[in-house]
Amino acid sequence: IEPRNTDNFDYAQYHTLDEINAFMDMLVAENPNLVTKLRIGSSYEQRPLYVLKFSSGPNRPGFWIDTGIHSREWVTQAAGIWFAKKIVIDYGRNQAFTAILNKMDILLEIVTNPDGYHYTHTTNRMWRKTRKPNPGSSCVGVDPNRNWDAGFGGPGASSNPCMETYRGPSAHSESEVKSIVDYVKSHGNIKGFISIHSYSQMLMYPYGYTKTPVPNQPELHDLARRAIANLASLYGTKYTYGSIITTIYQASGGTIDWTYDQGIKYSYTFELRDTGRYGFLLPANQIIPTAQETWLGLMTIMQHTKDNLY
Amino acid sequence: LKAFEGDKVLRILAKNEDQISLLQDLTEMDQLQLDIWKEPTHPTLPVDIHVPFESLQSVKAFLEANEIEHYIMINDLQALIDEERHEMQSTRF
Repeated sequence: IEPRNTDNFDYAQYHTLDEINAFMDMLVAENPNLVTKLRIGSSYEQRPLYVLKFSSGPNRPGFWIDTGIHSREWVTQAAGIWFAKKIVIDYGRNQAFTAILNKMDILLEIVTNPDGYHYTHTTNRMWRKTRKPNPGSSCVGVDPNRNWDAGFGGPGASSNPCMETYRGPSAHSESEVKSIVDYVKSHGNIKGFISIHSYSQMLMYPYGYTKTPVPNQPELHDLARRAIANLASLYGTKYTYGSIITTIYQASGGTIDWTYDQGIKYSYTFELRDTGRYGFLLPANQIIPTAQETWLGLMTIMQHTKDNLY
Repeated sequence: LKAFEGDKVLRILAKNEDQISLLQDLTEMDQLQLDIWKEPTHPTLPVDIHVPFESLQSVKAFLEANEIEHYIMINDLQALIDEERHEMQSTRF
């Protein structure tokens, strides 16, 4: 039994790739003046890479959000679906959010690694990487969060194709990554970029590949502090925050290091809920609370970006 | 469909940098086929490791020999995956 519209969609459940694609089509059909579905490329297995563009007018700066670059982190794709619906509900109803979308487009990639996501549903629930074979190795896939041209090949990524943090043969070798790179470059006016992962309850800004602080560290640090305070105001979920390298570990070739180096000042990565009980298998009844609290953190960052366009 | 029967996920709480270093050695033991969910980085952060059933004894022995605090976060990974799958299927109908 398939939902006939996005009001009937079950946001408190995990969904297959086909169901998520159907959801996106329904959302676009229901909101033709607000939402468009862009195809920014194809995955290794030729699945389309879709971005939902929420726009209330032409020629706006963009604010990027992606979920699901690591396929087994199912709560992130599920949260992305919830964000998409939240955006169409709140636009025109919530004053603060309406002001944001009246000034910036939101670009939301719900399933950033569709091959991996499909694989988690059909073959291996614990799959994290892409699904491209590695010549000369029986091990498959690249960690798409080590494949960016930002300290690529440095410490904090593996050169071994059998490791979960395998960086790939070269920067942007993965079409899932290259498609975003090409889109971000061609757009040319993205002002905020948030990449969402699970699980650790962290909000981090660049860098991961070097201990050198980013020039905007004081502003990014203070904004992160405010974002996690807002996030915690709903259910009391405690987050830590800081630069990637000081908060968690050295990681080269990461997404937001590249976006920051491209001039996108408000670059952050979220690590969603860690209950200490389920890891990547967060029960579906926690999808909505997780998405709700994350949205508050996102709102803080989006508002600040809107108020401080550069 | 890959099965994870009897696999456990351990949450490991290192006390100091020495224990972190030992855990880093553990994660590099390829023969154990560990899936590191959270890497050992510093003592303030927990380390989560998915341990295949076949490696459980070795990992437990390593942790106990080095007096590294740990507990079972997920007792049977496959059971949790089955539960998740069952819930997805049942709500669909």
